[in-house]
Amino acid sequence: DALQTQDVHPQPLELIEVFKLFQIHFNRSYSNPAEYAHRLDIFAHNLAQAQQLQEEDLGTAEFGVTPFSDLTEEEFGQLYGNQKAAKMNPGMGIKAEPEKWRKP
Amino acid sequence: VPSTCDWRKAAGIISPIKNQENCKCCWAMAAAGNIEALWSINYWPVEISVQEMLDCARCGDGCEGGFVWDAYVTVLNQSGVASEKDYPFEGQAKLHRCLAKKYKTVAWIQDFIMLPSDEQEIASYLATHGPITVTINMKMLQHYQKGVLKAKPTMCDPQHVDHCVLLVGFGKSSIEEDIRVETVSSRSHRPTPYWIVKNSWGANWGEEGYFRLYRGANTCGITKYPLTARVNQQVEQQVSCP
Repeated sequence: DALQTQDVHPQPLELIEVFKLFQIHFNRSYSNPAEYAHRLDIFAHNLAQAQQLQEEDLGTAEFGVTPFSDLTEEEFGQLYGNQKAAKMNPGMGIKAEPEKWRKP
Repeated sequence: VPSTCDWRKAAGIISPIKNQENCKCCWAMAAAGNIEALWSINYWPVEISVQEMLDCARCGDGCEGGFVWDAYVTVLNQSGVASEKDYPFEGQAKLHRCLAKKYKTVAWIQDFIMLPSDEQEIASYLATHGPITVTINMKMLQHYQKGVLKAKPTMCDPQHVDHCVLLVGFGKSSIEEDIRVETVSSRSHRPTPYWIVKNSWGANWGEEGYFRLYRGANTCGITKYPLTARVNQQVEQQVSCP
């Protein structure tokens, strides 16, 4: 850990502690110090993003650290987004015809 | 339409939270949750094979995304679906390795339908028939922890829907919850209506695998593709949501 923290961009100690807890809680490890530093940067960005969402949210939702806090928005979309559904033309909604399926 | 509905309160209807891991198969997991719930409401509890829906789908690339209706068509083409226990989820689709014939069928469907894009109608169907699948914009879920998510269309584009989930109920926020989050006096309190949504990112995410989305403003495109299978024979049996 000491080696890792020396190699990252200057980050507040508090953030590094929060990131360490995130790693423990979600069982995350990174292959090398460069990757660790990269993920820590993304984590810091995402915490700021969560804070922004918290300020803009109109409901009672709470935003913060999640299992996806070390992923960029693009990575999150690529890993979990159903791109086929997203690419579907809005005018091409399919309506099933129940009667057709009922025929033997 | 009742004021609240939560199918989780009925024992054995909602199967445990699934985890799609690195496979983009939300469409199959949402469809499986829908069939499992309807089968349990109408007959007996089952947990069905998501892996079969991936391996036996027409295109065979189930971990690269898909549509809920692809899952229903696969179940119809296979004349049913095996159990999760017999044909377990492996986190990756096996091209041209459909093993459906090897296992006993534990559930099947008659057909599937798309409901009107109207939240009141969706709530009515949910309360009287069972959980249904929807496709939403998942952007804000990356940072979601708990509570009712309410977003403007500029923050969560309702036209760009990219994640399939299962609606299992609806309700309204309590005064205690609203007061905890913001400065609301009991006199001016207006409860926030919400949907209860089952996700497929494991029980460690959100509210033990679930989240709540504001109801009544097409938040994140929830009304775009409301789909459900039907498991009954000829006569539509109406049930009552707890």
